[in-house]
Amino acid sequence: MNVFRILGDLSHLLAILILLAKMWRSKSCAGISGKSQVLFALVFSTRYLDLFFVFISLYNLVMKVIYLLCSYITIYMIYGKLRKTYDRENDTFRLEFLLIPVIGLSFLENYDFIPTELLWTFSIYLEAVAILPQLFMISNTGEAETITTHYLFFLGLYRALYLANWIWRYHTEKFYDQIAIISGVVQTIFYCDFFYLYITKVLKGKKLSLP
Amino acid sequence: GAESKLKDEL
Repeated sequence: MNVFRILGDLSHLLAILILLAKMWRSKSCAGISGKSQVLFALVFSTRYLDLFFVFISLYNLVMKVIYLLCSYITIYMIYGKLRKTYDRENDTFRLEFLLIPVIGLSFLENYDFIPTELLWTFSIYLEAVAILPQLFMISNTGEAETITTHYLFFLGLYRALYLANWIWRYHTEKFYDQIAIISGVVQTIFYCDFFYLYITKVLKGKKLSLP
Repeated sequence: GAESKLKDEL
């Protein structure tokens, strides 16, 4: 464990809690892509199955349980409690355009052709593209609530910090996880446009609105 | 690439 990974996990946890707080306080999930949240729940469900078979550390166990719980609560809020505020018309990204290539690539590029490895690989590739429906929705509506931009910022920052973690681990313990690293780079690149808007607009107190 | 080692990362 290193500082980049701890900060990355905390950034991820903060993002998830910001989203829940936004929905809880505003009693609305306007501007939130339910599709992205479904993909995140799928990422956690396929990656954290080892929860029941392998004990790595208390930290690892607790964080996995929190992520799984929060992701399902988030989906319950969007499609259950606050479904009247769910902006279905703007959340139109075709999930099959993400799931089919990700499933295909998981079968092609993996470390081992066994169920647990295929599921882990699927979750890594899926996480890289899971935010696309949310970014697509913002481009559809042309703007995003400020609290939503903070959610996206910490969500993007988490994997960027993981990139630093992999650089650190490579130099200190020759650790190199090619699938996770390449996927993490792609995932972070998808946020670059948003990061630019966040830093030039939101941090200056303006509202995030796309040109 | 690395083999399928213990997945200690989240």
